[in-house]
Amino acid sequence: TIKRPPQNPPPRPPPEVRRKQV
Amino acid sequence: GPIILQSYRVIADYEKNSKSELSVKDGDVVDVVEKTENGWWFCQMKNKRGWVPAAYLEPLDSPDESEEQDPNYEGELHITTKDFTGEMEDELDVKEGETVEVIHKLLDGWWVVRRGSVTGYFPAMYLQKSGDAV
Repeated sequence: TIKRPPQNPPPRPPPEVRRKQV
Repeated sequence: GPIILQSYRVIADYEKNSKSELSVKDGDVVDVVEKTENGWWFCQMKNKRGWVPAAYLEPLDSPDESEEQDPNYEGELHITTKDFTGEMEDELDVKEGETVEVIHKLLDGWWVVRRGSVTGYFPAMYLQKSGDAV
């Protein structure tokens, strides 16, 4: 069985990744 | 028949913050078992399993192909289920129980939301479609 996902929002993408997405 | 899981490449190190999460390193390859709209994806890597933020993953076979839905500029009405104060400038501060318009449902669990004349990112986890039962 799959556990419930964490109850907090996931972190935003790290800055180096955000640059890649632009 | 067999269930074929999608493989994703990890694009930045992620250190887990709770027991149900999985720590991964840049370049790791994981199989995604379940995707949630909240931006947490349940992954397995060798004999380990846990939740990983979708923002840290890109499809192994087609890294340039976007899986994102198109934005809906008319906005889809949602109610906020929790007070939220943004930590970044581009995040929206909204109290619980407010009505907002969802413009873009992003896979990373941070949706583009409009409230009045202000637009910003808001956690999908704290949104409930307007009209849906609690």
